[in-house]
Amino acid sequence: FQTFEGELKWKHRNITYRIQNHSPDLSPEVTDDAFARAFALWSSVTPLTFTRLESGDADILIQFGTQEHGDGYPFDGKHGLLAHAFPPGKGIQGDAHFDDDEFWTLGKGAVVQTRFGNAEGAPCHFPFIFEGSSYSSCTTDGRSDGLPWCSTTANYDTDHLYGFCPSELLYTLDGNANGEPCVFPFTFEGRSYTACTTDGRSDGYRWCATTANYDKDKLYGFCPNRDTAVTGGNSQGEPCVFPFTFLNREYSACTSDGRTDGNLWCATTDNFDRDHKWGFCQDPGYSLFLVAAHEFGHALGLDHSSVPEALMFPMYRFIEGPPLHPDDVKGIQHLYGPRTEPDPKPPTSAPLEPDSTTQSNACPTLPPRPTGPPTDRPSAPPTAGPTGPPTANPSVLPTEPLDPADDVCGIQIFDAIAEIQGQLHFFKDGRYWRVQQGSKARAQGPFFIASTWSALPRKLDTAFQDPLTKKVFFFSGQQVWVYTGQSVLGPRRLEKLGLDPKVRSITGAIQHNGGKVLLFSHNQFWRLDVKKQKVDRSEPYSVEGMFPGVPEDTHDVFLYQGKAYFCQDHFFWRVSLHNQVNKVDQVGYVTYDLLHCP
Amino acid sequence: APRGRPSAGPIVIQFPGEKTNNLTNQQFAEEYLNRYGYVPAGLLHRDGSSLKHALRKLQRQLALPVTGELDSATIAAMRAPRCGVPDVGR
Repeated sequence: FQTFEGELKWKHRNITYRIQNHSPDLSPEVTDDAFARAFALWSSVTPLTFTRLESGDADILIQFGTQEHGDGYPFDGKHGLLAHAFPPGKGIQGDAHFDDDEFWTLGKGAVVQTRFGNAEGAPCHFPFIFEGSSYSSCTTDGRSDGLPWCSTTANYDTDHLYGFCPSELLYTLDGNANGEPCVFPFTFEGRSYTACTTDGRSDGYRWCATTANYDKDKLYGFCPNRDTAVTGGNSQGEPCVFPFTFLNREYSACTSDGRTDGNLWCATTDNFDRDHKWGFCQDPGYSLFLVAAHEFGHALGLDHSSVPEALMFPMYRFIEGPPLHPDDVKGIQHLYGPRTEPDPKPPTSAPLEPDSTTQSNACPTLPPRPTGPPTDRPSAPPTAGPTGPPTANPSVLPTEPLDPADDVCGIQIFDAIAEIQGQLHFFKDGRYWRVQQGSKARAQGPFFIASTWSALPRKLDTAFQDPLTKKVFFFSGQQVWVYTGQSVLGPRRLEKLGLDPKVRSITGAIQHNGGKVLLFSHNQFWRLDVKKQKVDRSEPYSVEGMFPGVPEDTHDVFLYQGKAYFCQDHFFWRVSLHNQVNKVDQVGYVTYDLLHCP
Repeated sequence: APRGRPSAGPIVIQFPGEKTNNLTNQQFAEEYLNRYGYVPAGLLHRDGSSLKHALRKLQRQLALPVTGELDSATIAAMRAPRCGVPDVGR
């Protein structure tokens, strides 16, 4: 072992520490527990005690940061340099800094600790079975509120044990909002934000407001990374978007193409060539517990050891057993002497990772930290959709009492109607209902649009799902949003699609073969190339010329089971598109014929 | 069948937001030796013996075979994840 030049050490035994911020990679409970266990290693062999302070001056200040983070010793992005700490002393001396471009885990991949649910905060069990399908990451399937969840056993269908996964919709980190979840949309410097942002910051951390108006309320928190988030790159915290285009090739999985270091990466939009947004895919990560234990060794006065098995050896090595080597013990006892009391003080919280040997079966004893009033806590278990693939069936209904606006059969004119994931969706004033294809059953709903597609406004004009990419396009006024799973691109202006700025709204859409979609605006339409996201030509076609027999000014057009529906008032004109001949084959009522209302 | 273009080898690009890392092993090693305290900045360029000396020091510290050469084991050790506190000096 080695000590620092001058044998720097603390002159007192009751060492204090303060955790200044948290990594978005881990829940605060897991982070705090890792630090507490790391300190406990050293207190178990010395007379030192470690007390956590919530505020004020502490001997050891713990901080996550990236690149140049204020001390003149910049971090270096992902991998390489992981953390550093200063030897004992005043001011910055004794402080420990962790590079947040690393992926912090307990050494064996993402630690997805749940909150709420019915599994008492147990970690996710991956893979798990839900409705017969296997899931290797948290999912929003089976829910209408957009909250990612996971099963905490291998089979949700049999065990029904679940919890909610880290998400900005569930809680925030640090900031000044006491961990309250994000509120979307929120206003910052007059602009509306529908997702976490790094705007207004230079450190790359993603944040959100926890009220609708940051400019007025100044309440904010940092967004936890979802389990699907990339690390590093220039899109920290964003999920991969598959497929994505890179050098004109399409990728449906993480790749090391374009790199010499073999690290897997992905784009966080559908086109790297265009957007240049990317990040590293998840790997086993680095154990925060082991790295912290090493750094705290420095903070107590130990320099690097030349014993490869020692914790104070400079290189990172994942081990599952007790990390202190006799060399480490000799070193720290050289500075502070051996422990004098017979029983080492246990860590301030129970280990999440018993003996650092297990992860997925760990059972935390800390209760979840409250993040708001009890009514804010999601409490309904994930529920199976009635039929069809699990991904399309959010089925938890809003909890407010039924009011007339909730009665789908009382609605004469819908804002938009669209077939999404094989189900007909009816949108109206921030809510939607859905009807299973071929089913004569009543519509399910209402569901909140904001819960399923949080970026969207209440009033939609049109929606459609591209059959090839499964992307869902939403139009409202002169704006368009494109959803790929839970990730959203937009809002973008209609002009970006090559439409004339005079086009005030899109009133309907019909998907065609070959990646083309007809976009309608009242009596005219354009052909949109979905891949290019551009209309073919600026001159619109006439609806009358292509679809004879439909009313002149329809307010909604959609495709359902291969037929086009043109809506006016509460009627529809159904057009058969077979054999290149467009012919009206039915006129019916939206309410009775499509919604099966009595 | 149409013949594909002859392969020019894998394309490597500069990813936005990522520091250029196209240093040669020699340049990388010099930067590493300086960063972790094995040699003061700038001294390596005066003569080759200082590099050998610094490498020997590093190899002893990292429990590598002491060759004084920039061999593959040494390069691999230098590229491994580690603590940012210098191994030598303050």
